[in-house]
Amino acid sequence: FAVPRNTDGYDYANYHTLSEINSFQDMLVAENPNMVSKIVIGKSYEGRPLNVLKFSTGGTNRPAIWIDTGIHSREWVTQASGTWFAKKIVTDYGRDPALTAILNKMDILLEIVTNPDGYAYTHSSNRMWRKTRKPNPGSSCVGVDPNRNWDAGFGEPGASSSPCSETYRGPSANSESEVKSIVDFVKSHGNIKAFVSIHSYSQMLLYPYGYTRTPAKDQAELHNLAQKAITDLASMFGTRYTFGSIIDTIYQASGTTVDWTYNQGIKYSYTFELRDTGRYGFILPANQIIPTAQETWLALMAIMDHTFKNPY
Amino acid sequence: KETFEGHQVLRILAKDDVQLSLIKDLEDMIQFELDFWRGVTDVDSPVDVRVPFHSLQSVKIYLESQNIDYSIMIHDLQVMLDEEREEMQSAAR
Repeated sequence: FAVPRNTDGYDYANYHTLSEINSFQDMLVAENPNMVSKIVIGKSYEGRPLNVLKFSTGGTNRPAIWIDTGIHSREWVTQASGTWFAKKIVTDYGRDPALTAILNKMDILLEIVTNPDGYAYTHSSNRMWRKTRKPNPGSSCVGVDPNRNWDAGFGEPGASSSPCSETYRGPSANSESEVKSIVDFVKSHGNIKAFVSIHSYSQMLLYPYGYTRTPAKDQAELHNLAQKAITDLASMFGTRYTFGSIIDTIYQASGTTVDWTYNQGIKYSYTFELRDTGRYGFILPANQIIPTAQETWLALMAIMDHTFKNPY
Repeated sequence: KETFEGHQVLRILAKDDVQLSLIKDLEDMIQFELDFWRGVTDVDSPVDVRVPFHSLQSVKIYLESQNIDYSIMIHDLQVMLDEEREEMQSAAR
């Protein structure tokens, strides 16, 4: 087996195991010591580190943009896209004026494998696994849907109370260490201005809320920015996205990530559903990783640039 | 290792809200052990659902008896998973 010796040799066009992604992250840190650092924000249920890459050009506690990929473990194209984003950030800094301006004032925080237990399980035991791996007392069914476990409308309609359901919300909000670790980090950081949680696959860009029909107070701005982001995304390969609030665009969903972040005061809270060829679902062929990442990057840049230019 | 021989992924298209509701009823039929890849939203959005081999006949009969259109998006999931694994191993080599 060929093990890449640096991040230039990493194969971005193929799927990788958790250990390979972890090695990639360590290499990126080693190659860019003045810009990239690795923060371990906690541990998964099975004891794996929850790694966040911090891209920073200096300062202390700068305003920050959070991006996480693949909280539902079987969505491999998201973790693969996250890896590509990490390399893109270090490559484009100093070359792309917009990204350079952002990084000169703000930090970017990137959690590439948000649910490492689940991701490892998809490689070893069940490719279709999407939840965490924590056992549920009194049930033979394992795991919680980490996108129903946040303290935003937790337990309301739009999540299941059955441990055997794919949308099981868990026994209580933040019961999953993968969620609680982000909650603690976001609260202690206190200066995160945009939060983008990336999933696949339905080709959507969504903003709060999911648990209530009450519009977010910034809905008009979030809507316009979503439109700009998906227009930029479509400019590369013509991929068409829908956009809107979670509850209006898909269905009522309670306990979701971006509803919580928005209620914490992070105005630019979005959740992505990346591309869908309509033929493969979660088994998206590896040759679509880079196109997916490339087009998504344009939308991310739109959100990051808007956040940078509209401080609050 | 859990395998998915004979599992199919169906793409279901509702014509109206009545059919949408009938598709949503499938979510509650836990004996089918369905895995909704794309959930029920509106008539403009397809529903993708992974159906285990043991439920295929029942689910298809249910859909056909309600005159609900569907197509087979993935004929045998395990075949695709085997191809994916082979591709990864080949790339690693």
